Amino acid sequence: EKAPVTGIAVNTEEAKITIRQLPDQPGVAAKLFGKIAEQGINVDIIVQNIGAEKATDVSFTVNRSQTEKAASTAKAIAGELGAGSVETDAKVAKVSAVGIGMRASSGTAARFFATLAEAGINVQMISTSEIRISVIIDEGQANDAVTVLHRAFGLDTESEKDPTS
Amino acid sequence: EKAPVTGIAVNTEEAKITIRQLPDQPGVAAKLFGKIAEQGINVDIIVQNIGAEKATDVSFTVNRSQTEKAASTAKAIAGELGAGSVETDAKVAKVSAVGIGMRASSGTAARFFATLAEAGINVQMISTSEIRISVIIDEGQANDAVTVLHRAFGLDTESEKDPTS
Ligand SMILES: C[C@@H](O)[C@H](N)C(=O)O
Ligand SMILES: C[C@@H](O)[C@H](N)C(=O)O
Repeated sequence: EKAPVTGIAVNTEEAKITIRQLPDQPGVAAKLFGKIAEQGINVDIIVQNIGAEKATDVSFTVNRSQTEKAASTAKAIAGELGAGSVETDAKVAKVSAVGIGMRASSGTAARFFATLAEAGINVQMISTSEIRISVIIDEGQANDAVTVLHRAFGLDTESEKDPTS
Repeated sequence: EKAPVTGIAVNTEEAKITIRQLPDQPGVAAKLFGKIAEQGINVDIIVQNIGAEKATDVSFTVNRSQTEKAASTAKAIAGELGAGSVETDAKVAKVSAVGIGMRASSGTAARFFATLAEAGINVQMISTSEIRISVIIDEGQANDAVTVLHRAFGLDTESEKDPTS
């Protein structure tokens, strides 16, 4: 049986910016990420869940070296768009399970989350695709996360350094 | 210059389940997706943003044929975990821009969102990776989204049907 997960990737150089309560209408994400691109800020992941009552939160991660720039850009945009507060966390890491055809196996996601839970690691954010399950966790728990995930998926203990780092 | 986006994928057979206000502590995602896997429900994407005040929302999409099963499973779990309400929307579509090395180009995300905005399409959810920008939108706007995105990224008007459909 083909292994659903072929590697664990980690990026411990991330910072997360969250803009709370952006107006949930066309053009808002465009303005935000347009401004961010103008500022030469490289965005890694973007996560937005569906909002309630016409507003929603948007988070994105950047390389930690760009934390200040990203935070101030986000604050400027939040002001212009009538959003709520901006939160910054420079102590996060992104950990991912990578594989082909993981989608059909919701058991893979279940195992991924159960593995982190057993290690006492809180999952702050989740973003998945067919070939990748990514979570944002506390940077201090990144090493533990990589270790337990390798063990859970029967992988070599060489963690694959995320090319985004 | 290499084209950052090489294809537009669409899945118009999706339904979205959102569980509001899950307790934000280790083990919650594990229980939820463990139960979902047990029920044989195939999950496409999972999105969770960082919560406020010890709770957060988790959304996931499934094939529309599994809407009822996914919704009732989510409600059962929400009850057990002390979460808030469960929302179901069977009228969504997932639209994605796919490419290699998009991450370095936050201009790609900006163009993607601006293109949808100009067509009056509201972005309900966002989930990205280095090689894919995915959004959940109203199913009724999926055709427009695919058309305007092909045009914006200079692509053939043959949309690549998402293998998850
Ligand atoms: C919040 C933001 O994503 C908004 N819904 C938009 O379409 O731009
Ligand atoms: C909400 C859920 O993701 C929780 N934080 C967990 O770690 O399981």
